[in-house]
Amino acid sequence: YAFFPGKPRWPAGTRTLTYAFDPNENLDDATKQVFANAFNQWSKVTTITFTETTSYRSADIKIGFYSGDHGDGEPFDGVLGTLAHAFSPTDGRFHLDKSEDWVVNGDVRESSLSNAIDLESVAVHEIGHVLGLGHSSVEEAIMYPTISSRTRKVELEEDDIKGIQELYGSNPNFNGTTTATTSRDRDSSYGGRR
Amino acid sequence: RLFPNPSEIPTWMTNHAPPGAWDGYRNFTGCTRGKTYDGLSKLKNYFQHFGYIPNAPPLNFTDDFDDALESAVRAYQKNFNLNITGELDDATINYIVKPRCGVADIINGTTSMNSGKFNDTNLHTVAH
Repeated sequence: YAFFPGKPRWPAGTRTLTYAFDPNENLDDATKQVFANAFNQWSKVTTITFTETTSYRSADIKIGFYSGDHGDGEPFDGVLGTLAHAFSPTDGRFHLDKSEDWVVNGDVRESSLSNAIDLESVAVHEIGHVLGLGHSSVEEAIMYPTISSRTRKVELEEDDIKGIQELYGSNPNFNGTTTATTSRDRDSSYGGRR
Repeated sequence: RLFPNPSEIPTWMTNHAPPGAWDGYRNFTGCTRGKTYDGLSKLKNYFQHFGYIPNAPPLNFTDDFDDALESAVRAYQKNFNLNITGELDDATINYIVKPRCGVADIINGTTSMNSGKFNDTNLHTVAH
C-alpha cells in the first residue's frame, strides 16, 4: 500500500464523512446504492463511516460524472483510458468519466459490450484515494491502478486493509478476514510477473 | 452511460464499441531506444501524466525514443511487476492501454509503488 506524499488524511477524530452527488446528475437510487456499497467496503475495516447528504456544497466528498475538461485541470479522455480520479484528503472531489459504459448492477462479466466498466469496482478504488491511499503494486489490491473492462473487483485485499488501518485504525467489528474476488475478461495480458 | 445491468445494454451498441482512448499506443509495440517514431510524443505525455517523466519540456515532447522515455518505461515495468527491459514489449504495451485511474502513480517524484521501494540488490549488511 501507499500514501500520497506527506501522508494526508482526514483530521484525527473524524468518525463520519458526508458525501453528495452533483445535483446536475439526477442519479437514480440504484446508482446511488452502488456508491453506498462502495463506501461500505471501507467502513467495514476502518473507523470512518459515510453518510449521504443532499447538501452538495457542504459535503466532505463531492461525486460527479463529467466529460472532457471539467475544470479541475484533469480532463477526461473519452471511452476507456482514464476512468475516474479523486483527490487526496481533505479535498473530497471524486470524478468519473461520463463517457464510459458504466454497469451499475449485475454481473459485468456477462456484458456483451467489450467496454463495459463495473461502477462499484472503480468507486471502491477512488474512495481509497479520497481517504488517503495511493496506488499499490499489488495486483490483487483494490488500489492497483488499472482495471480491465468487464471485470469486477470490489473486495478489499489485505494490502488495502493494512494501508487504511494505518491511517485511521481498525473497525472494532472487523474480524480480520476478507475475500478477494476478481474476475477478468477481455484482457490476456495478466501474464506479467507478480 | 449508466446501465442498470449488463442485460440493459442495447444490442446495437455491442457491435459498435468505440476504440479505447489509448488503443493507438499498440502501434508503438517493439519501438526501441535511439529511434524516432511518429506520434511517440503522445506516449511521453501519458508517462508524464502518470508521473513517470517528471518534467515536461518547455515546448512539446519529441517523437524520439530517448533516455527519459526508457527510464519511464523501466519504472512503469517495475511498478506493474513486469519484466524490466526498458523496451515497449507486448506485455508492457498491454498494460499501458488498460483502462485505469487518472491519479498519478508517481507524485512529486515519489512513489510507494515498487519503483520507489528499496532495491534488494543494493542491500548491504554488516555482521555483528
